[in-house]
Amino acid sequence: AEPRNTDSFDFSRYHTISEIYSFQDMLVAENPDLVSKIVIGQSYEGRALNVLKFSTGGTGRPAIWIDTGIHSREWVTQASGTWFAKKIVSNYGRDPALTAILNKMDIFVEIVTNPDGFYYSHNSNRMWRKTRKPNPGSRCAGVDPNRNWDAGFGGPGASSNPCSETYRGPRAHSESEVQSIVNFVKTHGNIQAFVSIHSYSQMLLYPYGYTRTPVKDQTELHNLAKKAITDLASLYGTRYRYGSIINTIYQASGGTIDWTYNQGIKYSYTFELRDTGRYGFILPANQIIPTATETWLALMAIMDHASKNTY
Amino acid sequence: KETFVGHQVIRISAKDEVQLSLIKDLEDMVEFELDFWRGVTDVETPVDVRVPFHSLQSFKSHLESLNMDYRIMIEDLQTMLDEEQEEMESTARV
Repeated sequence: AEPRNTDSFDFSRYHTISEIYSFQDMLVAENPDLVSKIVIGQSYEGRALNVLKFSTGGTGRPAIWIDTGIHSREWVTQASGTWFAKKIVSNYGRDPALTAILNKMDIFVEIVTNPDGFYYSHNSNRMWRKTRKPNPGSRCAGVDPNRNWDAGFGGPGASSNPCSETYRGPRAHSESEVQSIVNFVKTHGNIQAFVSIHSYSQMLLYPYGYTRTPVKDQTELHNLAKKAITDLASLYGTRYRYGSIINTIYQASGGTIDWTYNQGIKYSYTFELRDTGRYGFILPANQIIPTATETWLALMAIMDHASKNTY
Repeated sequence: KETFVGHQVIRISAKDEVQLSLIKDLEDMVEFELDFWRGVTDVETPVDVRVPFHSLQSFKSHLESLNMDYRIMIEDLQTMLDEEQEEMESTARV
């Protein structure tokens, strides 16, 4: 049931990696003046790490980054990322707030941030979370790509056991899926907001996870998080908790947004999407569109604030 | 393809900080082969953990020995995964 265009793409069901990659190529082909695809690297097993760039022109513009699926079993996130990409195209020129954002900033969306793990979760182990690179000397493969960043790397809140779901890896940025984003962020040099999307628990989190030291922008990030989850809840009443990672969930070292914040990206956030624990990672497909739609309201709050407060 | 017949997802609620740290200790009990879906956060937030069928009985006994409150969040994980797969295939056919 290959869709002929992105209008006939069925966002209300889960898709395989090849279906999502085809969707990305269709979206680019349908919108050559707004959307382009950048391959920022390759996964361990050689899959392209695709990033969709939404830009209305200019060079070196400030930018917003959104990624989904870094933990491969969190399927509602890749599905939501696909929906966000179509939403950006559909709303540009129609929604004044998004149009204003895109007239000033670029938006980058990496939908399948851990392609090897995602393929594996579809074909071998639905519960797979990590990357798929073998660990020398261990029967267990994979590194937790959200413990592999050079931010408190190796501290409490990650495991040194390759068989653990939170194995941090042999060294910071050892995973190509992580190193590729690091290279992209450093090369771009003007990303002002970075949102990494996970599930589940219904939380909106900001740094830090590896230390109790509050970030210097704590008040602004806290207030913006409150605004974002209030907008999110306005649609279906979905309740989110919010706060810093270490105060809201647990200590986690080597985390994505701790690294991005330390790179100077002030508006660094992690979402934990639906649900609060009836289905967990096996969220029914009929909740994909409601989840993406409500999350979009929170994303718009963050992107709107970032575009009005560039630094 | 890995199957999860008989695997259950157990939701554990800590009564206090002492119990919370006992749950945290479970993360190092590799013999149960636990997969923490939602890790330890605070007393208000329950912990969700996938337990393989072969560990279920001993794990539940262990929780009961610690006087832990728990309930079954997902009765049989494979049943849910089969439903998810069936839905993906049927909507793809459509």
